[in-house]
Amino acid sequence: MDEDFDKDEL
Amino acid sequence: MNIFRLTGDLSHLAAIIILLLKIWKSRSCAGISGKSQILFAIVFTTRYLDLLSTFISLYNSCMKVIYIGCAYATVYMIYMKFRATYDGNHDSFRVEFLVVPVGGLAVLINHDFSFMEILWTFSIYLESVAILPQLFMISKTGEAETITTHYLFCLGLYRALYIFNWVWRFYFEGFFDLIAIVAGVVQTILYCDFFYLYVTKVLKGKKLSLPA
Repeated sequence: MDEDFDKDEL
Repeated sequence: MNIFRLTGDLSHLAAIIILLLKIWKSRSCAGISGKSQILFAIVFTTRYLDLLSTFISLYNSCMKVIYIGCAYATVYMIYMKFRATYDGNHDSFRVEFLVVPVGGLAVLINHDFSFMEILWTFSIYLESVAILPQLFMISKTGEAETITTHYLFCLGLYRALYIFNWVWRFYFEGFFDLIAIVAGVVQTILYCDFFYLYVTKVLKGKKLSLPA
């Protein structure tokens, strides 16, 4: 699973 | 960004500042679990390594720097500056029972088997249980200072608000991250017992004391 998880959460 | 995430972050920031000021002004860390604070410092360090590589926004970078700075300042005050007031006897939770399983789980269940992604997953899982030494310490001492309960309330509220943020993002952005959601729900559930005591006692002006 290599969805693009945008890590914009703190 | 949505209102739940913003208020969640501000609640988290409030918790961190409340704790820092409590220790600094009272020059005492009595009743505070140093182990939980070390775990939080590890959580922020492993999650915010991207500070060096990715710029998301000024808000994002500033908050990360503040969180990491306050976390290490708190650990420094507990174990160095005011170590004479640290209640090590009651801060006896075996954190290795948290870190090892969480580390194993992060290697097994993650979105991508890469170094940064596993570190991020580790920090998400660790954060969900990082408060356990603090809750354990309160159960052992049978009480908590009122300011400490306000700290815990803000800390618990932050992740509860994040759950509403994830619901919001699922409906309006189609975004969801199962790992963060499951860990966030577990984290919030761990506070339920405390939330009940906080609402029924502290908000009524009583001191939080547990039947020893």
